Amino acid sequence: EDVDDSHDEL
Amino acid sequence: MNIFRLAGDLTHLASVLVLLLKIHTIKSCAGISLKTQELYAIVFATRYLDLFTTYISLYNTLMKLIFLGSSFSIVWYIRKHKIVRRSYDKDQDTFRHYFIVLPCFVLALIIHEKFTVREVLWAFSLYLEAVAILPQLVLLQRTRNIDNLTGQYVFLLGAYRALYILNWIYRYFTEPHFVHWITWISGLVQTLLYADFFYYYFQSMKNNGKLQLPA
Repeated sequence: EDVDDSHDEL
Repeated sequence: MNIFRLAGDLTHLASVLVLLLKIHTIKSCAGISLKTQELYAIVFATRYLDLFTTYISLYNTLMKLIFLGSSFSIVWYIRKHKIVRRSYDKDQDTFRHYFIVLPCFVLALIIHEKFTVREVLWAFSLYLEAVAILPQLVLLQRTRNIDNLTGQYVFLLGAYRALYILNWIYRYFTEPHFVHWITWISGLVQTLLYADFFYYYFQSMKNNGKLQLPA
C-alpha cells in the first residue's frame, strides 16, 4: 500500500 | 530525509535568518517587499494547518513553527515597528495581493489531489508560494541598487527551491510511488522565476561588484 508522503515536506 | 532536502530546508532557514538579521539589527527593511512577506505568511498559514492534525516528526513540527513565527513577525516588523517601518519603500512596493491570491485559489479549486479542505488549501499554498516572490523581484528591479543582505536573502530563497528540485529527483529514484505533479510543477515554476536574478547575482560575484539589475 502507498504511504502518504505528500505532506512530509515543508 | 536526503541531503538535498536537508540542505534545502537549512538554506530556507538561513534566508529567514538573514532577513531577520537585517530587520532586527540594522532596523531597516529597505528593499524588502511587504507584499511578498504577507504572501509567505498566507502560504505558511494555509499549508501548515495540518500542524494540529498530523504529526510527522519533531523536525517537521519545529520547522513549521519557525517558518510560521518568522513570517508573521517579519510582517509585524515592517507594518508596526516604529523604526523599521520608516524604511519600507511603500511607493515602490505596489503589487496587488489579489491579482496573485485569487487566481491561485481558483486554480487550487480546479487542480488538487483530493477535494478536501486540507488538500485544496495545500495546493493553494503551493501555487501561491510559486509566485509569492514576484512583488519582491519587481521591487528589486525598481530599486536597482540592492544591498548585500537583500541580495543574499533572495539568493538563499532561490537556492532553497533549486535544492528542493534535486530532492524530488532523488526521491523519485529512491522511493517507490513518489510522484507529486502539483508540487513538482509549481516548484519548477517557482525556481524558474529566480533564473534572471541568479544570472545577475553570479555576474556580480564574478566581477566582484555590487549586485545591480538592468533597467
